[in-house]
Amino acid sequence: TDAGTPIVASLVLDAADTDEATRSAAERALSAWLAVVGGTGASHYGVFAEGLAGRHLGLLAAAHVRPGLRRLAAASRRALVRRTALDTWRTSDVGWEDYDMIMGPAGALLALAADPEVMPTDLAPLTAHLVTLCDRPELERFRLRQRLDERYSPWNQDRINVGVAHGVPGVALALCAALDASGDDAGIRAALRRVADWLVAEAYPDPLGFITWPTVARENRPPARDVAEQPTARQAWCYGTPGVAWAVWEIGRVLDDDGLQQLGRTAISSFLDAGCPNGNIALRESLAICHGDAGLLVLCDAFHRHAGLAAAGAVRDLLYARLRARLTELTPWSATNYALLNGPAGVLAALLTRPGADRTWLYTVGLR
Amino acid sequence: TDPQVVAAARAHLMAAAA
Repeated sequence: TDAGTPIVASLVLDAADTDEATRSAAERALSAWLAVVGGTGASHYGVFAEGLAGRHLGLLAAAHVRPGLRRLAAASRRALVRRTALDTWRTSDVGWEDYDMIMGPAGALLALAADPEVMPTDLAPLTAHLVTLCDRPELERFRLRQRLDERYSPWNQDRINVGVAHGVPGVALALCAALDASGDDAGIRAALRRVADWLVAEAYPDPLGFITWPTVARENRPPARDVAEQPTARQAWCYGTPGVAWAVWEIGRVLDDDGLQQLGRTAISSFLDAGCPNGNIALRESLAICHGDAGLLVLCDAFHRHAGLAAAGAVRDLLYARLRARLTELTPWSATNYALLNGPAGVLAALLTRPGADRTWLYTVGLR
Repeated sequence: TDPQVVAAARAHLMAAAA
C-alpha cells in the first residue's frame, strides 16, 4: 500500500497521449489502491509500505489527475499535520522510526513539504525534532540504539547510518525540502551546516577512483574495513554515491555553499567516469530505485536538471535505454510486487517521468 | 510517451487492479 500504484497511475493518466485501455487500467488500479488504503491502518510515518507519508504522497498524485480526490487528500493532510503536532519521538537511543525517511519523521516531512496546501507552521513540529537530532557536532543522537531485527542490516547496531533511506543524508534532504517550502529558518540552516561538515569528513576516495561515503559512519576506522563488514560495497540511491552526493549538493544549494555543491558534483562525476560500479546486486534489485538502475536514472536526471551536469544527462539516457530493454522482466514481477522503492512501480515511474511529466512523486525518494 | 513503457505500465496497473 505504498505510493507506487497511485504514482504510476497518475503519471499515465496525466500524459495527454495515453490510450483508453491504459487509462482504464490506471483508473481501476487507483480505485483498488484507495480501497486497500481506506481499509487498513498506517503503521508508521515514513514513505515505505504502510507509512503515512507514502500514503499522503500517493493521494497527492491521485488528486492531481482525479480532482474528486482533493477532499480525501485534504483529510489526509489534516490528519498528518495533527498527528505530527501531538506525537513525540526519541532524541537519544533512537531507532529508524525516530527519524528516518522510510519509517520516520523525515518521510513525513518530505510528504508535507511536497504538498503546496501545507502551511509553513504545519512543518514546525517535524523540523524542530529533526533539528534537535542534529544538535551535536558528531551527530551522536543518530546512533542506532534500539535493537534491530537481525535479519535486516544488523551492522547498523550502535552505529550512525550514512544512507539516504535510513540515515543522516535522508534527514538532510527532508530539511532542505522544508527550507524550500517554508522560507528562511536559522535553526534548519544551523542543523544542515553541522550535517554538511560531518558529511565532508565522512567522504573518502573509493579504490575504483570515485568519491563516496560509507554506509555507516567510519569513526576512525579505515573505510576498507567498513566495507568488508557489510554485504556489498553498495553505490546506489540508498548508499554512497550517487545518493549521498545528491544530498551534499542539495545542502550546498540551500546553504549557498559552492564548496559543498562542488563536492557533490565531483563525487557524481567521478562515479560516472568510473562506469557507475554499484557492487554485486541481484538481478531484480539491479532494476529498482533503491539499489539499481531506476534510482541511478532519477538521480542522473536530477543532477542534469538542477545542477546542469551534462554528463549526468548522457548517462540518464543510457540508463533509460538499458531499462527499456529489460521491460519484459517487469511483467512477472508485477504479479506480486507493487512497491515504489524496491519494485517494478519505481522502475515504471522513473521511465514515465520524461520532460513535461509531473515531478511531485520524486519527493517520495528525496528528489524533485 | 514511449509506447513500450506505457504497455509495461498498463500490464503493471492491470495486475495492481486485480
